[in-house]
Amino acid sequence: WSKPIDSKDVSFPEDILKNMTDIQMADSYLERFGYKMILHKSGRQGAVSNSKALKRLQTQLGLEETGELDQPTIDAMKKPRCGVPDVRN
Amino acid sequence: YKTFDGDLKWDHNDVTYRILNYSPDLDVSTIDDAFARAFKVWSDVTPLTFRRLYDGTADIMISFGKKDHGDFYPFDGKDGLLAHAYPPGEGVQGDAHFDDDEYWTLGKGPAIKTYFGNADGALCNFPFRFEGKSYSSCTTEGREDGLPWCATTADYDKDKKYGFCPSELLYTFDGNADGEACVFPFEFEGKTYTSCTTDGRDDGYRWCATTSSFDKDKKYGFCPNRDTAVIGGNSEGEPCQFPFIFLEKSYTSCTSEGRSDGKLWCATTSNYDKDQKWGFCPDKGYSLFLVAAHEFGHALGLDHSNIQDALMYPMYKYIADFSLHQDDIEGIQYLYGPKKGPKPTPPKPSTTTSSPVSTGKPNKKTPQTTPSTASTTTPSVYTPVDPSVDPCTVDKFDAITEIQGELHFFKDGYYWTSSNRGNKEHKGPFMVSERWPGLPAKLDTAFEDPLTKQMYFFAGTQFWEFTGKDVRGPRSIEKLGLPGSLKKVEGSLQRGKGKVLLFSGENYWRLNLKTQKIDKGYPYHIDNKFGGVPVDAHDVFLYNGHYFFCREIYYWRMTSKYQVDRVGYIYELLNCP
Repeated sequence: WSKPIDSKDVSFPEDILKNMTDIQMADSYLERFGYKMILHKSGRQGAVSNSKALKRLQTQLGLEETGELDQPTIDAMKKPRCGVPDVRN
Repeated sequence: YKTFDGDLKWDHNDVTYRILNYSPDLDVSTIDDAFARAFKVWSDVTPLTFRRLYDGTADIMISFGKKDHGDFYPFDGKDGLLAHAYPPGEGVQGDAHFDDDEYWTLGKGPAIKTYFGNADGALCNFPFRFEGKSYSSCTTEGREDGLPWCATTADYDKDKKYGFCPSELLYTFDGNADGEACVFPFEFEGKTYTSCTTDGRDDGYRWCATTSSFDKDKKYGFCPNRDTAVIGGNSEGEPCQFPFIFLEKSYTSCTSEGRSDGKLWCATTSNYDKDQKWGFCPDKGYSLFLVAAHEFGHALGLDHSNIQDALMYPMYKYIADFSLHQDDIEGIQYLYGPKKGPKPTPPKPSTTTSSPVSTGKPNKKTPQTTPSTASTTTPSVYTPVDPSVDPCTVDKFDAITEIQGELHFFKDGYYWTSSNRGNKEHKGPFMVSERWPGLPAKLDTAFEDPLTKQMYFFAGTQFWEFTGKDVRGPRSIEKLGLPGSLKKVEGSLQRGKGKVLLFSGENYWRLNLKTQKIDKGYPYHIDNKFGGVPVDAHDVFLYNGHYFFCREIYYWRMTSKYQVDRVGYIYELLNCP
């Protein structure tokens, strides 16, 4: 019988992808691709709530608009993609 | 679909592009081809044409880079962000950047194009059998010079088809050494190197000197990745080392242990705990063609679409038989309008990379059992046309060429002539055998030497030279210095000073008519000079100072400055009613 390996996360040198929590990852994703900022009529930029940002993302990606960080949204965020922001302010 | 604010677009339709550097993952011709096909996706549905520049500033500057690569948008290592591009405009606008920490392929795993050998540049076939053993990567078994090779069919022992795999011992790319192979050992800043190194660079690219001393000669090139090389990490380009120790346990294959993202990795020395050298194991990779087609959409003015099946959807998805989604077509045609002229043919599948390379062998030993280099040509079966047949109904001529100011159209032993002078009605059919006795009915190309007025005809692997009715030949095209594996010469362009370009497949060679030898340095890919014409043209000829590239019933006319200025029907040239 083989002995199970005790898994242990390691920080690999030069590895940019850090061991982030899903919430941290979502925060960074929403910001990077433009979902967290909104342009007001006055021309000033402002941040929107995570829930609003998530809804914008879910609309853009054709996902169910729950406004929550559900599994389909997390999966979509982890997919390889183009670096051009989805929302431009 | 969505466009950028203000509907940013190019104010001209002849868009230029330049490839600034290459990725070590794929060979240069595969990358050139992927980009050319990606542009074709858009030129097929718009009036846009794309011309490649080799120096100066192009509208779309294409480059590979890693992490911080010169703009404010760094890449993020393997996976995650794959590429980005800027909307049309001056400076960095319009440019496309590709993350070279990705594993660039054609989307279906290692696409290892071979060099030399006897397989005409075919891809490796994994797994293959050699002396009873199965190989799923390139091997140096059977050789004493360390050159990795692979079979291009499933069984080398049976088929004897092979080629050499990319390695620094075969060639380098970019740099200043014209693709020369690495020389080991070499000296750099007084230190001796026996393998490619990233020393002296901060971008992580592996390089080598192509003479024994970089310090003295300053000659260098970048090392292509071997198929067994790891991607990213801190050992890009090095092979996995099995077994290796990780957290005091021994591993004999790639593992995802230690990672929360599940990606497979390996150590590149025997002990990770001690050396901390590692990289990701090769996977299917990302299709450079698909990613480039998406990025070029941005470079032309399209923003991300929210239609999941559209090319401009922001997430990557591999599609084997790609065709542009209606949403993308509507988007790009909103900016540039629809294509005028003949209807486009569907784009080729994204996996075609079979352009032949020059065959032969490096000056080193072949695998233990020397493969045969003999090639066979199966004669083509054809049905002769009825001489009463109207040439205006012929859908594909065998050859077209200008002889003494008149265009000649050849088909199955007959020919017709047309001229844009005097009575413009076409004449014929005439019997080829009456004017040029001894020629086969099926010709591939023909041309007149403008200096001597001698006629040259090519059919299959043979050619004939006519002075009036006096014939010399047939002789083998191999005598001219063309590769023995070449099945036919499909087109020809007279270049003055006794030179003629001969076209076959996606490549062309320059023939010196005086010495009757191909000039050194050839072949070149058609895109090298003739951007914007079909790379699968079955006839190429010179007429009235223009270059004509034909596919089926269509022609692409190119000026002497290499700009496509007209696409039309062959029937126009025949002066059909």
